[in-house]
Amino acid sequence: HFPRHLKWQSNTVTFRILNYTPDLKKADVDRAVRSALNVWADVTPLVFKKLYHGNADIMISFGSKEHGDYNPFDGPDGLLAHAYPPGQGIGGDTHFDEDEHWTKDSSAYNLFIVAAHELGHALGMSHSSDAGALMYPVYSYATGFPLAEDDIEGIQALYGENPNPRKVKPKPDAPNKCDPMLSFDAVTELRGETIIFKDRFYWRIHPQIVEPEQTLIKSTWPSIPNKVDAAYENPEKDLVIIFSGIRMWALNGYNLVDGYPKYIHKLGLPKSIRKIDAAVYIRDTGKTLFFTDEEYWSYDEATGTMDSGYPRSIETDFPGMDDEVDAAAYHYGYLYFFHEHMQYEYSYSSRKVLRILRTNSILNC
Amino acid sequence: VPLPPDNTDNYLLAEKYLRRFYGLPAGLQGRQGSADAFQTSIKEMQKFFKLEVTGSLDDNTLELMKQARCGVPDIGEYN
Repeated sequence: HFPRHLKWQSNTVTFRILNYTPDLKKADVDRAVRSALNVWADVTPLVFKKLYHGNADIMISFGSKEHGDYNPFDGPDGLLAHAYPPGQGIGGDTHFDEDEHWTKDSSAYNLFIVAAHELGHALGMSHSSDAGALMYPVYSYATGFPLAEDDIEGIQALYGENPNPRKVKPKPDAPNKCDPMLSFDAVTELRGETIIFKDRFYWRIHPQIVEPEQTLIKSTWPSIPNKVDAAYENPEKDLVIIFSGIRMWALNGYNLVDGYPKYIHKLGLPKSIRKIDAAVYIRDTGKTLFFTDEEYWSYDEATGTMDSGYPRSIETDFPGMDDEVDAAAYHYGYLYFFHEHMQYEYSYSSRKVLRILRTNSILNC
Repeated sequence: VPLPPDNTDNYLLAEKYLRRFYGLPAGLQGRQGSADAFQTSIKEMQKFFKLEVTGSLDDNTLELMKQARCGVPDIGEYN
């Protein structure tokens, strides 16, 4: 919240749209603003009433550079919009930078998403440090209901719950790297950095930086799904392959490779396989191991074919390991299997598990 | 290796960013005062965004400062 927990004293809040961006039809702007207000109305007792004349609590306008409040915008990109906390006069007013290109899709800055964020300020919400929350200060595009648990908790602390709640599906908060029960969705290397996928986010670990960096998957790769099942790097080809369901994507650095996504069955997996749990490239052999349920497959990267004699049992071939795997990584002769909140360091030469650690020890916890 | 590029632009960008969003004081405070205030503000920003708190303008911090965002400060009163 803002200092002094500023809020509107009445649950009926008025708004007025003073002018419109030429980027969108008037009806699209009206719809974006109304939808943005409904997001907050869905989880509180707040009711929003539109005015067409005179002073409203929330005055919405588009302007560029210096636009009358001594808080100038800065041209394209950078600052997108701002809004003032509840109060008299300029309090509640919401301004959008007209030098941005406003859209109703993901092609530029989505007006609905930015409006929902700014109207949060107009209702008394300050910025959240949770990267998955709508009130996080940095722009990112997402579909679905935009509020996370963090946002809902914050607005309900000011106004209470909606007495006639609509069924909404809030986004979960960002995973906590020091949660002792943390599990991973996928782990891969990417040009010397380690990338760990969990829910809608990924952590990036640089060998020379102690603190991992957490980012929304969609912020970096908008066309990759919100949930990643498995990932691995083939350093010889300088490619990272990402798996989600029956599809896979290829990345060259941080760029998506043309021609993807493709079906995972192109690798030679039977059509009965609907998901890969984990994947890891073994540099010493040139093979990639794919783990599905309690079995694994071996893929020859040089020939682009599955090795014969597979699938084989994980438990049989990797003694000491659990029977299922969430994620896998390979470093200097050791395979690291991640399953639930534990990771197993498996030695290829000794053919046994040498160490068992917590999964999140890799995140400096 | 090639000489690093002139970092003046990056510093100015960071200073503007911290002034707007983290209350970095403007105006003359003496060399030591300015350096301390800058470092304190950068640390506050790094802590907010869950970056490694170095107090210096590293690549990750600079990259985040360049991202499109809301104009409301991240700390303090806004009126």
